[in-house]
Amino acid sequence: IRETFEATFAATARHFEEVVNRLFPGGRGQLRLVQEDGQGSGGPRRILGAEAIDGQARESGGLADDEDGEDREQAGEDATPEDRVGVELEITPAGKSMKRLSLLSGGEKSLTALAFLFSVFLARPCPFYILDEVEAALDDINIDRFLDLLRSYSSRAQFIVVTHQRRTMEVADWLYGVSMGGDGVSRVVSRRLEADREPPAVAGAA
Amino acid sequence: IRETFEATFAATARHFEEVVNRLFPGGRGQLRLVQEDGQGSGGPRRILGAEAIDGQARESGGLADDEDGEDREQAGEDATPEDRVGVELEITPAGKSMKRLSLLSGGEKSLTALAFLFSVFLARPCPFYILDEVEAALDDINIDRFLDLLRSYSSRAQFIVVTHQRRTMEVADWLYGVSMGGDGVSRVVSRRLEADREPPAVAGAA
Amino acid sequence: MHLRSISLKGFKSFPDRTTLEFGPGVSVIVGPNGSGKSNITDAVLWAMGEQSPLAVRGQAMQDVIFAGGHGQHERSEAEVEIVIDNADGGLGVEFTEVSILRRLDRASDGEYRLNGARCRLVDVLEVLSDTGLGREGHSVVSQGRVEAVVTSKPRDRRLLIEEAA
Amino acid sequence: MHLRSISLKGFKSFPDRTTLEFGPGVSVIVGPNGSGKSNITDAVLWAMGEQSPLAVRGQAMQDVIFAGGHGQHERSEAEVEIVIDNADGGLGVEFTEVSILRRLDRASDGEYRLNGARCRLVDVLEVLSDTGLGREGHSVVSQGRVEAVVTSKPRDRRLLIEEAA
Ligand SMILES: Nc1ncnc2c1ncn2[C@@H]1O[C@H](COP(=O)(O)OP(=O)(O)OP(=O)(O)O)[C@@H](O)[C@H]1O
Ligand SMILES: Nc1ncnc2c1ncn2[C@@H]1O[C@H](COP(=O)(O)OP(=O)(O)OP(=O)(O)O)[C@@H](O)[C@H]1O
Ligand SMILES: [Mg+2]
Ligand SMILES: [Mg+2]
Repeated sequence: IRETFEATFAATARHFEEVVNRLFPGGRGQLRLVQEDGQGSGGPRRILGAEAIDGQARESGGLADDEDGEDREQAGEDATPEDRVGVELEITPAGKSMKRLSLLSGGEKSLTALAFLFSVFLARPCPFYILDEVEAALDDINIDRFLDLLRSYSSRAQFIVVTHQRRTMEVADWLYGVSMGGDGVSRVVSRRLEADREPPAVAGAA
Repeated sequence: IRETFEATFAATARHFEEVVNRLFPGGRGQLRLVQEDGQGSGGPRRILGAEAIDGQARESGGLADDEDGEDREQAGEDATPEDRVGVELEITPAGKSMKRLSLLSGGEKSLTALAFLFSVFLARPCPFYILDEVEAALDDINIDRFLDLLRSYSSRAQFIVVTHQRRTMEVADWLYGVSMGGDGVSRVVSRRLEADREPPAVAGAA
Repeated sequence: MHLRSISLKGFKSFPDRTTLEFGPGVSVIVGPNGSGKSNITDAVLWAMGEQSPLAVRGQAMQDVIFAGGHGQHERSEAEVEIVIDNADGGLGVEFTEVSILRRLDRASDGEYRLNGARCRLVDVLEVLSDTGLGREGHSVVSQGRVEAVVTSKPRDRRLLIEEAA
Repeated sequence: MHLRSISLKGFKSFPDRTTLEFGPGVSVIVGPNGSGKSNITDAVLWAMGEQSPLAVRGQAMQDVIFAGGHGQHERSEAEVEIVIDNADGGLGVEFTEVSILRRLDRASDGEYRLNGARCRLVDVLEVLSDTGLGREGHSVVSQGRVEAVVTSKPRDRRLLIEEAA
């Protein structure tokens, strides 16, 4: 069943606020729908906030069925192609006042991105995720927050995580060790990390 | 005294081969001068190799004084603006056969970049360097190789290294701890790590 | 629905057939720099129909074919097969298991197969659509790309949500 | 010749004057995510005359002025001063110590000072030229930028060497 963009956005926005609370304790976050100017120079204009979508759905009654809903909001302004609609991220870590995304630190940007990805996951889970070194910029405390979240979601989807960090290895149910010999050939050895499961199979060169 | 590009390039290329031996044991690396096509589509054309520059300097006798030397090499071909000249990096980690830079792993790319930067440093040291999380993609073994090199160069230049990794902290002569309170204000505390020096001074808010 | 296995042969640093089987929960792939971990990530993207060589760190798509090593001759073609468990029917096809295979040789001849039957790229994309898998989605985050969500334009994030919708 | 000190006031997350003094050898700056480490890197780049707000993660240059926090009002201007020890004369000026100061307020009025005397940007760049310091050089590697050496065009690397030459 194909859900509409609006419903998915609303669910994602709801989850974003909760996930941000867990990754940025004391901080706040929000998603907004915005209309981008053609030149990009004027900056995006806000057309809908996350709460507004839900409110509007109740008002117009049929918003969830109408993919052009956000354009009706613009009636009377320039006709705007639907593809100018964008999702703006706003995040305020604890104690800070400014929200310019670009000024965030490397770790804060990674955490914000992970919060967004987890929010989309909570709204519409994919069957599996492959995350390659996504925690590279995180300090130990933030890696732990990320890993706690990951473990709590792992009953709902399969997560395959590539890392060179020991902390991340500790949350594995299944572990795959890759090595390369002096011949430029990769080899993989695997083992399970829970006694009550079959070890994952890795077949090397036949 | 302003050294010419050619002399600096030759020295950099010489050092690059040595530094690569230390960061990629068993691997090889080389710098080449190339001429880039205007469209970029044909790929860069090789005009000089590192050995060739030294050889040419001996032949023409005055190459080191002539910044247009490499264009004389092109005599008879299309007049090529000097700004098309570029420096190509070639690196072959131990046991591997292909040299496509883009296919290197994250850690290998970082190490290659660091080898290049250290090579320019050895050719023409700057008074100080600020390196912000340059080891983020490196595993522990490669971090150690990088730190060994850094320590060996630290008598010739001052290195200020920003990191969130403990291993890197261990090579510090001076350590600065930055923290942020719930008010969005950064504070710095410092200490020396050798008994025979004065501690570095950090003055907080007056 | 989950990823059951991936099998690589001639793909990047995996010249001979290597198969990894995955279970539910959290699987962690570890190893030193340059050992081949991200090559596995690339293989999954590639099998799901990735069209840009840049997305798998190549400049031409043939770059993914094993190029040889010390005492190892190059291979003439690359093949990756991923098997997705479809017991819950989420993939919109009738099979309980869906295998997607992609092959490419040095002459740039290649093919896709769904459960062993030759098909076109659009057929693979069709099967993956509505799951969020595949390149427009967000289910694969390549090395160094996580911050892209924050640095990208608002309309790119919208595409991400639309793909999941 | 080495960096002796950096003093930040109203710059990013340093609303009140903070001064760090550096010695020879290896100095390591540590701290949690978001604590302010890279803001110090940005301050050095900025004091040396960086013209692009993007290079210090802003969108307008006023973004570097402290914007306030919980219980902290915003500041009206940002100021950074770096003092370079020039005992070996490498900076091509007669002073044994060279101080470079840069200030900017919210009306976009700003100034540069060399050893306390007001000057223009070109004067600062002049003093720094031939040392490899400053933005075309390679002496400052910002967070996330180290791989740029490898992913950039050959002619960009040439500029790096020329700057050092
Ligand atoms: N077509 C190919 N043939 C042979 N080897 C290849 C090919 N493509 C890539 N490689 C090799 O694979 C290696 C990169 O592997 P990969 O990116 O998977 O490493 P990684 O384990 O992710 O490392 P890191 O921790 O540094 O990210 C490179 O050294 C490269 O030489
Ligand atoms: N003008 C400003 N006013 C107030 N705070 C600011 C300003 N500019 C940046 N900041 C804050 O500084 C923080 C970023 O600091 P910085 O990038 O130095 O962190 P970091 O210590 O390098 O962290 P990481 O380890 O994650 O890289 C951000 O949280 C941002 O909110
Ligand atoms: Mg990798
Ligand atoms: Mg930082």
